[in-house]
Amino acid sequence: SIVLKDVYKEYILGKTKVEALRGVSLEVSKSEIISIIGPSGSGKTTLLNLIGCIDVPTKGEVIIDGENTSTMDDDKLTLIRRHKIGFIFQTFNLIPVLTAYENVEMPLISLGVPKEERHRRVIEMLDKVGLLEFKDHKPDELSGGQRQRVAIARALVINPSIVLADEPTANLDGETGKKIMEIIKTLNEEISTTVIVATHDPRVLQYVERKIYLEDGRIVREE
Amino acid sequence: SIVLKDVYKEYILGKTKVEALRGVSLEVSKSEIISIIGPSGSGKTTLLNLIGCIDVPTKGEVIIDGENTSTMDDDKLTLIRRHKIGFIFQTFNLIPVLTAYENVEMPLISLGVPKEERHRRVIEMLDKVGLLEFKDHKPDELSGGQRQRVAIARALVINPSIVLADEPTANLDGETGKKIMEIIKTLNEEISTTVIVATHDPRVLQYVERKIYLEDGRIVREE
Ligand SMILES: Nc1ncnc2c1ncn2[C@@H]1O[C@H](COP(=O)(O)OP(=O)(O)OP(=O)(O)O)[C@@H](O)[C@H]1O
Ligand SMILES: Nc1ncnc2c1ncn2[C@@H]1O[C@H](COP(=O)(O)OP(=O)(O)OP(=O)(O)O)[C@@H](O)[C@H]1O
Ligand SMILES: [Mg+2]
Ligand SMILES: [Mg+2]
Repeated sequence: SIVLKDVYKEYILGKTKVEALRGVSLEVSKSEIISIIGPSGSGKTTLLNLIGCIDVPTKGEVIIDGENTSTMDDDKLTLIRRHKIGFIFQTFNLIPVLTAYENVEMPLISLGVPKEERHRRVIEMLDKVGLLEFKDHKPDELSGGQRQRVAIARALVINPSIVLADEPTANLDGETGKKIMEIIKTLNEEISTTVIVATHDPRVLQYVERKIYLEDGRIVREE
Repeated sequence: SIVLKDVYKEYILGKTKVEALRGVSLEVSKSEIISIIGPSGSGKTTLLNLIGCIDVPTKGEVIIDGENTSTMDDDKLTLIRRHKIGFIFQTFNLIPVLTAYENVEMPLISLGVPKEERHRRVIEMLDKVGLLEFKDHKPDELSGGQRQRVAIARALVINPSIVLADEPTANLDGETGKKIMEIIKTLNEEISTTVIVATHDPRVLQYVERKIYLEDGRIVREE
């Protein structure tokens, strides 16, 4: 489960202060599928980065499966990220010198998965997102939506217990976007993966059980 | 006007050949607003890159306002891009060391616009896309949708005669996306700008007069 207690995140820019999150409290139970909805700049990515242990709050607590991450050291945070969290980044963050195959394989190498099993799982995941034909392309030899699908495949290949998806269908047509949500839904049904999706895409919302509305760094509504 | 005559684009990847466009013919009249629709990987970005003189076809001709660009040298292509074309890239292509203000200002500097007029036009455009408050942020200090809006502002600030928009609302919520399309529509009404939008977003399509459907590098339907 994931608990946020009165979380603040500030960025300092020269003399100005940007308050990206202002007192966010939230509870997400194991195997829930929820979405974070809100205007551009409202704090969705910042919120996901805190839950994903990529960043730490200025104030308040982020508690993942009973552990308070806001006071952990970098090594501990790295372990949580590597083992529990599949993060689909808004800007993909692919490694430019590696092929699609190698990008997807990387987290399995970090987890010490043996070579044969890595190969089987990477091929299966690339096939699921429709990229088998493009496995040897580097990111700059792929379309925008193909890069997005490499980022998705890389996040999901570890069978994570938490998926954080930052606008995962932004560059995908309706059909392909639906295929991705079906994969995520199946993960949720088969291994109880908790899913938090930041999205502007109304088609994603049909898969979501609870909606959290963010505006100017605050939760303004839940349904 | 824009004319494509039997255009092919091939990429060579080691021993394999990727046929991104396979015999595309298209005519777009001055001040038309058209969209290119199609699945991820179908060739939309490749098509826009050819029209935008960022790349040249493997076969066939691209004719912009009566001039055949497929046989021009780089200097001539650069002149056309700088003076006529406002390109909103799918991957934004912002300069990381420049602020939002400076990124938007760059094309006006290239065109020799005097300092006072540059300032007035950059401020006006940043205001229109809702980013005035963020003008001194660098790209890594902006949200995904804010970066997208800097890319949009930079493309439109030159009052281009042709706008090529590659999924311009991918990272924007409905309200902000609508604001952007209104700006583009106004440009079309006031200075007869020709607009070609590659998009997956159904909300963009309400602004479009003609739809071109692309699949596997071919036009399969027009409406
Ligand atoms: N440099 C390259 N080398 C090899 N193949 C490439 C290269 N660039 C693009 N491709 C391939 O060409 C095809 C068309 O790519 P393009 O970027 O035009 O698609 P798209 O319609 O814009 O897709 P999306 O909606 O995902 O952005 C894709 O299958 C892609 O893998
Ligand atoms: N490093 C930074 N320095 C200063 N301000 C920042 C920084 N990173 C983000 N911000 C600001 O924090 C606010 C929230 O950003 P965030 O990326 O969380 O928004 P978002 O909801 O994901 O937006 P979008 O839908 O456009 O992706 C924005 O106004 C942004 O400009
Ligand atoms: Mg974001
Ligand atoms: Mg594209």
